[in-house]
Amino acid sequence: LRSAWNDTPIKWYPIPVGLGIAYLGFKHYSTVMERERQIAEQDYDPNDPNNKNRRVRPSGPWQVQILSTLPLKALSRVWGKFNEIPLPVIFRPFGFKLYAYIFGVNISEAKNQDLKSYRNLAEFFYRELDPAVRPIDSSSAVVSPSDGKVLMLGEVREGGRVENVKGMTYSLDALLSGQGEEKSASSNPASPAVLFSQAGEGTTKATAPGGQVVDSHEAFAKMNGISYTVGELFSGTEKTAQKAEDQSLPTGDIKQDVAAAVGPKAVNWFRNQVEGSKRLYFAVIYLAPGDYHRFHSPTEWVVETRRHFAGELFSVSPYLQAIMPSLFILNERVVLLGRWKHGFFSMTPVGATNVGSIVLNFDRELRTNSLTKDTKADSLKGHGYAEAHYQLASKLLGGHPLRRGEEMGGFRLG
Amino acid sequence: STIVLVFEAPEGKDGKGFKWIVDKGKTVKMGEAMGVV
Repeated sequence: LRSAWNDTPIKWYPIPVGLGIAYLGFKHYSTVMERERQIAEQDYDPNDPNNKNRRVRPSGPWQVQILSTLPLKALSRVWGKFNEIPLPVIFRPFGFKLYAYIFGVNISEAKNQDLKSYRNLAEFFYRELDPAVRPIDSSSAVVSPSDGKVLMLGEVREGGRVENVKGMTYSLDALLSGQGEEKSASSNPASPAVLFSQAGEGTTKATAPGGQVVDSHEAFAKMNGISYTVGELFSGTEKTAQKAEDQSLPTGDIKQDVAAAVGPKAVNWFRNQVEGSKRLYFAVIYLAPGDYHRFHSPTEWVVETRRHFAGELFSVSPYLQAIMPSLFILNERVVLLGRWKHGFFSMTPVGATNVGSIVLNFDRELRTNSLTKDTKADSLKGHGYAEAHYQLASKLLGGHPLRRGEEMGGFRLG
Repeated sequence: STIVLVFEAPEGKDGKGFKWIVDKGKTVKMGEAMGVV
């Protein structure tokens, strides 16, 4: 053995690169599987044997399983860094025109037509448009926040579930607040309709615009010393008139009296609660790689809260959305919650592998697709998102006001 | 990337309330009308 050990010459041979890559792939795959196993063990809650409130996991066919083993966020960051490499000036016009040809970009709409001035693809990707080519419709209630394709739209069904089209099914609560399946749709307590539901059966309370808490079925106008029920208020003067005789209430056209007594704002509010009930509506807009990637405000609203979920960065192509339920709940996203004239309003930009960085012009603190700050903060807090409030932006409005068509931010490469 | 809008609006019935004026699958431009009340 000693002579074999000493006398055998050592020769070095190159191993095939593919073998090396396969080894790294296997190593990463086993690490991910081990981590999932540990998480599963930690996640198990004896009080919740069916794991109803467990974190959502990627589920779907074999493509999804393979994707979920890839280091998507790391790939996205590398992709971002790669696209920030300055390009040679002489190559830029040709390169960007080739990109425009492949992805259908209309360069003539860009605000800055000098292609040599874009130092790299990341800058060209985040180009601005000439405002004249995107007139903002002023007569509608909601306009499109960006260029793209409407993948889904409709009304949110009972239980907060978004309508199931081509496999895109997810719970509203999980999307906006990361809570589990069984939560009710009333994730935003400030909405009047939600107030009604929160009080439980039979005893509903409502907060009138003036801030007084009243029972919606008893006396709405108590706050001004006049005793009217909601039903009497709007269901017809006959019934009310009788009651009036009983309780010596004023007769005649009671609506005018009420409006004068409590003010038009309160009347409008209750008319909405009784005559025009509210519904939750939703729309999903997909931005293709060649689309203009800045997003704008779809209406006049006030953003009150921002919730940043540092999730995964699966591709959000329509194909993957169709085979991967709850994709939007898994991906990195920034949920903006606020209100508009009809009540609750939210807008959620969802990142993807190639565009993992979501930027908000009015929120300098937000850092998405960042290895350091966000993910650690979230895990420390344990509820999966980093929250910020914009009350300081405007004390009077309680949030950051946005006008229809106003640029809010955008998606950057990587 | 994708943008999801979820909002509360008056129920669309009898010609009143909120109504979408675009369809699924339609390509939209930023600022284009999507829904009316």
